[in-house]
Amino acid sequence: EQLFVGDQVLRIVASNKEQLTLLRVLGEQEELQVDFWHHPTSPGHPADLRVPFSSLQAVKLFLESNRIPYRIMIKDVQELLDEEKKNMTKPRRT
Amino acid sequence: ERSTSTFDFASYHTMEEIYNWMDTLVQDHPSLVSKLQIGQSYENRPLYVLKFSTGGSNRPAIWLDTGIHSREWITQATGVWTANKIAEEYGQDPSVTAILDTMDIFLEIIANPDGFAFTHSSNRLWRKTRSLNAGSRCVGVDPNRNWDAGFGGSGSSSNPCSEIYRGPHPHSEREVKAIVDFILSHGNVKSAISIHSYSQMLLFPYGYKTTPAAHHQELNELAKKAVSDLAAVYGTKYTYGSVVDTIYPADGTATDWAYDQGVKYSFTMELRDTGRYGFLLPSNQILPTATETWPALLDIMVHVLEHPY
Repeated sequence: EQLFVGDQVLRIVASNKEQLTLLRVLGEQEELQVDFWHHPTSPGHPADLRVPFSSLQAVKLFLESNRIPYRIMIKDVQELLDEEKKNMTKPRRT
Repeated sequence: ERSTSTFDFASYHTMEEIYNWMDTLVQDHPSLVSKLQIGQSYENRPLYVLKFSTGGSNRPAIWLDTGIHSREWITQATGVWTANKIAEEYGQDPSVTAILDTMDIFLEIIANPDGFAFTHSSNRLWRKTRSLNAGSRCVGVDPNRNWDAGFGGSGSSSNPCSEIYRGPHPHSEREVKAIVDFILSHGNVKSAISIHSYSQMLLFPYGYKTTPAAHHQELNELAKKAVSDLAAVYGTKYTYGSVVDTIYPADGTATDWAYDQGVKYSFTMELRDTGRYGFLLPSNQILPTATETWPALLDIMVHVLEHPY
């Protein structure tokens, strides 16, 4: 089973078309293994990007150096998955 | 003895639990609900559809599907709750009774069973089908870019490793082809609503072109009413409009394909969330999400009933 320990989901709001293009380029870097949960559409609209723990530093550096604003939407994906799994087994037990 | 009344709608379930529950729903409502198999997935799992019908033959019909993107668990859970609601409300709610006295409703709860099984066993964030792509190490096709409507445009990808990979050709995916064949052979489907998550939107054609749909005005008005009645429940705000205007260009989508086949009332719903949990919506939001979605679905179904074509 694939684990997502330390993976984060960043909510990124591109301010202009140049930043949108940079975001799309970021999404195509296969080695980063990022996954757009919400694709970048237009300036001002949020894009949600799941970033594996191993790529976090590089991605945040890229965003900050290009002044692309973001916030952390999910701090640790695996924590939510563990919670979800716990909630699934609880009713079964009862 | 199993019964639908002991099923926990406020929890996420495995495919086996959902399929078992579907059988109990049919047992509990034998004169209203039946289960069809419209095909098999790539890994040969059955593609089950619940049929809600009070008789007649080839009546005008409404098609609903959930879970075509397997990681969007809130949609399959909403599909289960909605199936139960339709069955429970027939004979109680005047609108549901009027709809089913004239039309049939078809609901495919797990439209991508291979992907759904994979989210339970191996990768909770899997979105696509599980078909193998010749010449690539990457698996799967985006089942909502594989339809023969603007297929191959810039709103999808030719890269098998992309999450929006369109597939080798239109309807290459058995899960998509099965719905295509069903709707074409039925020939009297008047509305198709494909339920996704997340971002709280009610969308209608087109995604593959900027030209407004012929019925843009009517669809827009209907969407406006539906999202207003949805918001009235818990205040959840939806945006609405054509796919291309509201989100981005998207090619090869189910909604555009259905509309191009003459299914006038063709919508995509994007359920909660607004940017807190994304696809990992906690199970304590299943009931409020399904409950608020119901009036919007009912608005569309009543409009279809009242505007035969």
